[in-house]
Amino acid sequence: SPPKEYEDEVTFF
Amino acid sequence: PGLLEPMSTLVRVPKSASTLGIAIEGGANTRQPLPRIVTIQRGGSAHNCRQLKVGQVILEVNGISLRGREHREAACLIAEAFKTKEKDYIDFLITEFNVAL
Repeated sequence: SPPKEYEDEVTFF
Repeated sequence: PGLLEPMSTLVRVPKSASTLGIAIEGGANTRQPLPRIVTIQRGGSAHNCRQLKVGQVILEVNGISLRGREHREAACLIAEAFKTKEKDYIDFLITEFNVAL
């Protein structure tokens, strides 16, 4: 898995 | 602090629906250092105001800079801005350009 700093997080509101 | 952001636009989003209706990605320590709008849901407050668009980068929420804030922290600020009863709108400072000045 990629290192944490390259994770793509998406949040829906 | 207080430097003018080139090509930034203040967008006031009235809380006209029960959801804000956007999705964001990115935050400090990611490839996308400032949150970027990736989805605008039809029927949400953001869609109703017609001024926010996919691809725009959010610089500030209600005057609070998102610079240096990780995804979760930026997301919390936006969620709280929508939830608070103190204002019936959210002010977003956005830019069309994918910059992190």
